[in-house]
Amino acid sequence: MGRVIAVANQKGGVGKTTTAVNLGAYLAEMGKRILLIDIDPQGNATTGVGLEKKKVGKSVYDVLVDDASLREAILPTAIPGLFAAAATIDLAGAEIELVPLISREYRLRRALEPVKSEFDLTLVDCPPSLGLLTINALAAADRVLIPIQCEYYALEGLTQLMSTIKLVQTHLNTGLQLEGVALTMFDGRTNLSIQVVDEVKRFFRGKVFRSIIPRNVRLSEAPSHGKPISVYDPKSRGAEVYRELAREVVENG
Amino acid sequence: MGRVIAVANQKGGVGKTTTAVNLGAYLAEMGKRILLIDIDPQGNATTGVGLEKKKVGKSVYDVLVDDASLREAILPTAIPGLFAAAATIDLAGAEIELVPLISREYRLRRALEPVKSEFDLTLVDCPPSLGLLTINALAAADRVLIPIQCEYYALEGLTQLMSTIKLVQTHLNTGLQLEGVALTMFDGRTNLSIQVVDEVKRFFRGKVFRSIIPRNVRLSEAPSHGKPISVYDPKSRGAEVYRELAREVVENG
Ligand SMILES: Nc1ncnc2c1ncn2[C@@H]1O[C@H](COP(=O)(O)OP(=O)(O)OP(=O)(O)O)[C@@H](O)[C@H]1O
Ligand SMILES: Nc1ncnc2c1ncn2[C@@H]1O[C@H](COP(=O)(O)OP(=O)(O)OP(=O)(O)O)[C@@H](O)[C@H]1O
Ligand SMILES: [Mg+2]
Ligand SMILES: [Mg+2]
Repeated sequence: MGRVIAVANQKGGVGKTTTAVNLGAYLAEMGKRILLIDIDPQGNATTGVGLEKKKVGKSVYDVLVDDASLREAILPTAIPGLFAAAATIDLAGAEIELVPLISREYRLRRALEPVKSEFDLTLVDCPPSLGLLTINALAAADRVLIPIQCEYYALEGLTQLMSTIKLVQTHLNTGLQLEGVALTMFDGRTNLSIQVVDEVKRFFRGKVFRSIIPRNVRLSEAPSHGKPISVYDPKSRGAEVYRELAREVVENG
Repeated sequence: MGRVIAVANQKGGVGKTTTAVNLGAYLAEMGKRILLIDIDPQGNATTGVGLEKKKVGKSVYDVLVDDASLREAILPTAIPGLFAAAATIDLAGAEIELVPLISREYRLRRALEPVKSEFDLTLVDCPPSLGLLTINALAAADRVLIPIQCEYYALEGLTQLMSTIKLVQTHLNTGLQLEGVALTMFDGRTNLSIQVVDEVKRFFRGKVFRSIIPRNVRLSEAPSHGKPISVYDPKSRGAEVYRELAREVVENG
């Protein structure tokens, strides 16, 4: 009960949001009570679960910078069991506004304390950077799930990401562990994808989820309808594999 | 002579690096003398033109934070006419290290002053965020080129990006103009791509480059060989369209 998983990777466009939204939706479908926190100023996860930014009361910005209670920022989504705390455009200023604040790395961790045990799992969707927003997520998390796109450039940032995780483990959150690596946008027709999979399995020996998410256009269409894939097209290849990934996360326990 | 173009978009994985590297390579092939500056801590553009980070003398970090001269950081690449200033892993700390420094937004602009007129064009590859590194690029640039992936989530951040550009124009760089919008990873088989193209053309009336970059696996393979597409596979569909885009940029003058 009450585990927190940060979905993080500073490389852009690797499937962090797609993984956080669809994993959250399938875990909710399995009967779990899930909280999805969007700390990316772009607010893609907020849109991906169908919330409208203009209708949001308190946002993640209010929680991190103005000390609003997280409970006030939690909204239900159209998916039973899936709740979300929304990101709004003012969050873009938070990276710099947090710098002088006291205990700036622990703002999310402290905000989560009173609510996290009311959920089976909390997922935090991170922005593509290793700044104070992602640091807040790593400092608040029990585990970190790393989506890695099956592309060459995606391999380059891994050493940097792992050294940031080690820094957080040493200075901010000794209990932080690796939940696993999720390979995304796999295209079996290209050698590149196969080479990247081999490389990642060598680098993260034993920590790569069996479910490899294929490139599937239905996954990129779903957000334009404000729906996770479990609602938009549950029979699609992308949906099937995210459902399997959710089972693996539950098995990991 | 001496124009500076920032390649920027805080949405991750939209093709900023792929555009900066390949546009730079084709402009060099047309006989221009091009400087590519990598200010993304991931250093993908540095790898994309075949430079080895371990062999780099002075880096962009040294220039921005320690006031090293940019001239010392400029290296030739394997492509005649294309030069580069490399990003190294220490650049990851620059966002926070720059915050207390005097004239922190103008570090790149001041570093470019003495060298930019020796090049026909300077391209700056930005990280996927709107922090001080991207602000430095926008404050130093004459123009900004915005790659936009033909995907739904890529539309969400545009208002935020445009308001940041307006902020820079008002407070840091009144001469900054929009060079244009380059649509990337277009997949003609999906309705989504077509819808996004229509939407972007409406939002940026008249500022969208005619050349629409198709999704093409050869573009994502080239970086693993440290080569731009003009060298790796000049007959590929991706190469042809980047060559056309280079012609359009020259026409814009
Ligand atoms: N398996 C997939 N198949 C096809 N498209 C995908 C897949 N996963 C994600 N996408 C699409 O690719 C783009 C990038 O994915 P997403 O936005 O989830 O990545 P991200 O890591 O969250 O990006 P950012 O770094 O900007 O936060 C999106 O447009 C998304 O819809
Ligand atoms: N037209 C294309 N067709 C196929 N693959 C592409 C294309 N353009 C870019 N890619 C691949 O997509 C991924 C994302 O592109 P790229 O790294 O250039 O984006 P970016 O905006 O620079 O990412 P970041 O936000 O992390 O800096 C890379 O693996 C790249 O090789
Ligand atoms: Mg995202
Ligand atoms: Mg890049």
